[in-house]
Amino acid sequence: MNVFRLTGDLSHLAAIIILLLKIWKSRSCAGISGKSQILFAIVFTTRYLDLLTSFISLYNTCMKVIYIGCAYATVYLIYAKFRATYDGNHDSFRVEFLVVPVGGLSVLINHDFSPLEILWTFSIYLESVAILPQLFMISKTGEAETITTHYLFCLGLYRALYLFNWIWRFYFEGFFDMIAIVAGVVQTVLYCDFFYLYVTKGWFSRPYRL
Amino acid sequence: SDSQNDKDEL
Repeated sequence: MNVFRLTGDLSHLAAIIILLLKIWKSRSCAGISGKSQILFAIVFTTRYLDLLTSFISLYNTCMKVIYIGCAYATVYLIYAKFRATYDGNHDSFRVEFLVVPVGGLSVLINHDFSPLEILWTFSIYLESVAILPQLFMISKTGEAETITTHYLFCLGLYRALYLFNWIWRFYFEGFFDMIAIVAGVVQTVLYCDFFYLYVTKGWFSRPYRL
Repeated sequence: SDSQNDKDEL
């Protein structure tokens, strides 16, 4: 554990809670892509199956349980509790174009050809692109609420901080995981355009427009 | 091996 890893995790946690609270307080999920949230629920489920097979640390277990719980709570709010406010017409990204190639890639390129490892790899690849339906939705409507941009900023910052964590771990522990690193770079790059807009526009205008 | 993921990360 280093400072980049910890702040990355906290940034991720902040993003998840910001989104959950935003939907809960406003009693609306307008402008939020339910498809991205389903993808994140799949990401956490397939990655954290090791909760059932191995114990790493109390911190590790707690965070995994919180992430999974919040992901499903978010999906529940969007598709059940506040379904009437869900903007399905604008959430039109074809997720099969992500899930199918990612599934194929995780079978082809993985550390070990075993069910748990392939599912872990699938979750890493899927996470890197899971935000695309949300970004697509924002580009389609041309605007996002300020709080949604804070959510996206924290979510993007988390993987960027993990990149520094991986650099740290490579230098000080000689550890690297090429699958996580390449997917993490892809994931961070997808947010670059958004980061730029967030910094130059997001802090000063409301509502946020692309 | 060193390049194997250790599953400690989230």
